[in-house]
Amino acid sequence: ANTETYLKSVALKHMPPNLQAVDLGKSVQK
Amino acid sequence: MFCEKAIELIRELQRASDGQLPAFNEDGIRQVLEEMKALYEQNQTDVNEAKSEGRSDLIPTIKFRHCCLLRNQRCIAAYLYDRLLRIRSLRWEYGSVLPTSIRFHMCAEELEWFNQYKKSLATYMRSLGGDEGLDVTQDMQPPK
Amino acid sequence: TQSYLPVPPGVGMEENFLSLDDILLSQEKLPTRTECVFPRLGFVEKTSDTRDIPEGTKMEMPLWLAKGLYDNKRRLVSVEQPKIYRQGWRTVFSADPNVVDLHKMGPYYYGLGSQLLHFDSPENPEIAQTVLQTYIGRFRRIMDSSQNAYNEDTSALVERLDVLERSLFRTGQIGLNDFQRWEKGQAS
Repeated sequence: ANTETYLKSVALKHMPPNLQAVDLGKSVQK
Repeated sequence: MFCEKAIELIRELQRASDGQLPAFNEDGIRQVLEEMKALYEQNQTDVNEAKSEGRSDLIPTIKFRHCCLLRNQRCIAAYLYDRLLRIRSLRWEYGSVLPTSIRFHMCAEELEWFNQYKKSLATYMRSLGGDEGLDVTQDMQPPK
Repeated sequence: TQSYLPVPPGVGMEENFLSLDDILLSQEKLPTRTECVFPRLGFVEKTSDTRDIPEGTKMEMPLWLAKGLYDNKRRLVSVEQPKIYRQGWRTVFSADPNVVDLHKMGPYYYGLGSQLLHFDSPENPEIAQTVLQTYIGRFRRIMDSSQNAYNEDTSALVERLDVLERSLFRTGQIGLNDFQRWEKGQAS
């Protein structure tokens, strides 16, 4: 939640509407 | 070429070896966001034209710009996320009070993130070892 | 710092979305050809009358863009193999993989070779096999040199290694140094 809040406030909310979400599951090593 | 500024952000972090935290590149982020806005608006125009006038020949260009938008998004997310990993490691290396020189390299949101991280870690450590809690950031080396 | 654990690169043909290494790998350029017109993107030829990229334009395109545009059914771009992955060089690698300067010819020889497999080509099985056998053929020397170079300048040992191999060498050195510290009673 902390990380999501950070990403949203710094960058994601300033991006185009269809690009404002990043799946943090992608940060987990595959 | 699109996405040049975005890859510069990544290179900047890659050059900062061994987890050091360079200054937050607010200007770089702003430029990438501006490029994303321009690409999106151009695509909106072309999508509308493709729909209303049957210009299916615009589809490759729309796709091209969409790839650039995704690339910029990825670079920004990775840049910010990697900085958080470096900031997180600072808690373990320096303790809960960071040197001023490092704090100067952080933006306000990163300082806030660090404060929240400290609280999460403290809550977790209090939950260990019965009533007293356990400071897992101490004794990082095994005893002799 | 030991506590900094960056998002690692993906394995094989996979990329990790937030990995800095994978982002830099995907910035590598591939020789491509446009298979249709790209209207209104004309930055390639500033002097041309139209602002379009014409069909049949040859250009060096970053991997991330080539992957994004590549589609088997709807041909927007076609991708050529870089020289290092073609038959001539594959023969060199099969003769002796240790002679090649993979930093100069790469530096992402294994990573880019793996990513090339996303683009359909009848040579893909041979490319995959060459990349794998090259790694196997060079691994032993990298491991040996990383375990025998203690407290010395290693620049000559790594200068001909690709990015993955340098990472491997570093891992070997960390293990060696940790072991030496433990032997000297400095690990507590």
